[in-house]
Amino acid sequence: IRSSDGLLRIDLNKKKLDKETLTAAKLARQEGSHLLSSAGSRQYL
Amino acid sequence: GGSNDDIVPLDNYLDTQYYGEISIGTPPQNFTVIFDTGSSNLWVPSSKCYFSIACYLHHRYKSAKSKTYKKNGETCTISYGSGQIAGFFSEDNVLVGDLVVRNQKFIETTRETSPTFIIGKFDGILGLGFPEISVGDAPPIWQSMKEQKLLENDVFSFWLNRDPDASAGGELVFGGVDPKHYKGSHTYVPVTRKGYWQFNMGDLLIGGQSTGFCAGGCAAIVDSGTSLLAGPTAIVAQVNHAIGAEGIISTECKEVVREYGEMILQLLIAQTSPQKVCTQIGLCVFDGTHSVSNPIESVVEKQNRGSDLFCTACEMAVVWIQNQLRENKTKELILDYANQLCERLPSPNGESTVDCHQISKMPNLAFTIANKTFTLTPEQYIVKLEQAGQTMCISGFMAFDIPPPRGPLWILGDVFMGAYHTVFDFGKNRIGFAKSA
Repeated sequence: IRSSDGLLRIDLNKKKLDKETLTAAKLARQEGSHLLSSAGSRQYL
Repeated sequence: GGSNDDIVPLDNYLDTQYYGEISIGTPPQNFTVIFDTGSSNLWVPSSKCYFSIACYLHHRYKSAKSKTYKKNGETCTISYGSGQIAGFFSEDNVLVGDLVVRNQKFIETTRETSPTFIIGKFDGILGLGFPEISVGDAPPIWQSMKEQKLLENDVFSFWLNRDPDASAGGELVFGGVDPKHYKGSHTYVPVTRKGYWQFNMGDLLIGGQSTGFCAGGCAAIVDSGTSLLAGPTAIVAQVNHAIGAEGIISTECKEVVREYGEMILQLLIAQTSPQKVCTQIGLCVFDGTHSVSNPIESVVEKQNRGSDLFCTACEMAVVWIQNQLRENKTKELILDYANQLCERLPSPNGESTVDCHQISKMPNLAFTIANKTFTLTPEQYIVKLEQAGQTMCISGFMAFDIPPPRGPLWILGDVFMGAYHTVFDFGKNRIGFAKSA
């Protein structure tokens, strides 16, 4: 909420990391790198 | 893609920890989004998304129920991780905190083809990168805020709470910085390439010692949509060695050290430019700026893959050996160290586990930014995970190699942003870091 100091504050929630989501993230990234390498000369990350 | 399609591959968001609430439309429809400095579009699932499970598990935007909705209809596709999001642009008022951003262009997704968005606790993503990487030229929300003169100062800042027991996850502040959440003053660096929040970073020090590879400077991007830190394999292997993290053994690396280690050593002692050492040995060719694997062998795919590995291993060995030479180590010690590092190579895109009981014995690591050191203690760079009621520890460093000219590149995710309160100054195109409080 915007306060008297003129700042707009947004609260962030936090989710605990767990092994399963990290493993899934790793697999997703590996898939992603295949996509990127097949994209050839695209300059994206 | 089609003429009206923009395709920009993004990071995946499975390992993201921090998210917050926004509303779209009148009356407001609430969505949980990741505030992501590594992308620039705002998207949420659409009520017109019928064939993706992820859409049914999350809040969906219903344009028919919003009095302030404006049709756009331009289609778009965003590639990320293992799948794609497809949808179309719409415009509506977006409520961020108590601030109404009018006529914000955003994507209503109609297809989400990845488990990422089924598992994710968030409905969509709010990109805080630059317009240069925005699909469909949609302005990022900070740009709309600026144009509509909604902010006191043209900045936003992140405080991420790393206290595992605290209920508050963190705070994103638009229009300034919250003095409660940092100590001292910020060190600012200019944005060197717009798109991502990219700047030039220097060396990584392990226990005060240089790791060499980025001593001459490496690019770095600050990415709130990534949990860990990702950087060049040659450095992450040294981190792994220093903290006892598991790694994969590279036979090519060991072979290079065994067969060519002494030659590399001699060439470096003879003041050969480090960039040309692997070329002189014949494992790489020099393209004028840096070494690349030998293209002559590229006609045989298998050989080419092999020569790539030997060239990469050689380049890493050169950095490691050069670094050890600076410390006046003996030949035997240097080659032994390089051989040990070959057993600590991080698996690409993988995390490395460490012994939780050894955290107090691990060294501090420090990034050099604007000639100042930004230290990370082991408690800050080791991430604790819960698995089946047991705590396991992983290194916050992952290997991620981007070739020149774009790389080598560091991605500073939540592990770094948790330790350092970060200011994104789009008025002056600079990024500021101060110790988090």
